Amino acid sequence: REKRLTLPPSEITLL
Amino acid sequence: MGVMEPTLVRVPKCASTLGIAVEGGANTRQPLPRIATIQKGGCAHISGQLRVGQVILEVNGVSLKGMEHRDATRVIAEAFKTKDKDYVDFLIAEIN
Repeated sequence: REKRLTLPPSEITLL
Repeated sequence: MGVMEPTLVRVPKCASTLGIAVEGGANTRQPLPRIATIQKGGCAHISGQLRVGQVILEVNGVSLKGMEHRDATRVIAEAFKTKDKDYVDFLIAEIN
């Protein structure tokens, strides 16, 4: 759970 | 993570853009690519089967699991670009 909290947000790509 | 039963959605290439914004990928808070927005006038909007919030499990049979954002979006872009098919198959799932 702690690991999950430290994951960065993702960028968003328009396709 | 509760993944509901996957659904195969075939989106015809009926417009010049696919028209989806995708977020997520391996090593992010959103480990599977998720449809963030659907653009009016794009193939996804016209075909009317994809929804914001759905995650994309496979594209033309290629699993996106474990792929980082850049690679997953490249797979989607290449599936749209290839002239081999006049559609893109998405295996999508709703997330609880």
